[in-house]
Amino acid sequence: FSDPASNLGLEDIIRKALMGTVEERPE
Amino acid sequence: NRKDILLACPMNMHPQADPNKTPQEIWEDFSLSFTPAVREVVEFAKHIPGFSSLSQNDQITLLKAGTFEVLMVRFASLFNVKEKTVTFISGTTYSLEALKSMGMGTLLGTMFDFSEKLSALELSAEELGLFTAVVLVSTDRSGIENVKSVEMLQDSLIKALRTLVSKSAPGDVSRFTKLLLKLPDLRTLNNMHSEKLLSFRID
Repeated sequence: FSDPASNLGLEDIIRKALMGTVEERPE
Repeated sequence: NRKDILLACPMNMHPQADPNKTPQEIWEDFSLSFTPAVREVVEFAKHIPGFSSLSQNDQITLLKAGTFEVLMVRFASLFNVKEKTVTFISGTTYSLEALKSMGMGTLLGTMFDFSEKLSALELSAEELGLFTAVVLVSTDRSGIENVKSVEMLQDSLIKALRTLVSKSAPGDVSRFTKLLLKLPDLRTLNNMHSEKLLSFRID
């Protein structure tokens, strides 16, 4: 499977969470 | 026809999409639970001793490959084997028959099998936490730069898990083996899940 998880934007969420740059979206 | 959109993942509110919602709105509803769940996996990983000393590439690569396997362990209890039901994130419970009549199939059945075997091991919270760490570092290694350091981390976590499991059930030698045998089960589940993901696109 080339990169199925990219369909969900998984890497973007992971990168932001790892770098600690969590968007301030209303939870 | 939006009425027929099937949302198989229990991190959705319900298995059937609200016909009045656009695909974008359906996706946004899903990401309200999916995104925090992924962030939680990342926070969990940061607390695994040794994980943060891996290279950033290797941390991201492991997390990309292993997040769904970790989520399957984390949400295994949503699949109630005794009752033959699945509880979606809204708290609403659906029977296996109902979900099958909606079109769900092998992945659902395989998830039930996994949930049954995992709960049969009756892991403590500590054992489950350490097992989940082993799951993450045992995931697919494609794209890993420093395989040696990942293997060393995996080794130390498996040793710690063996010590913990044998301490809580000294007499039951097979318990640890059964636990490790969950890893290939999770890989199969993850591959099946990846197939479903391939058919899903967000633009």
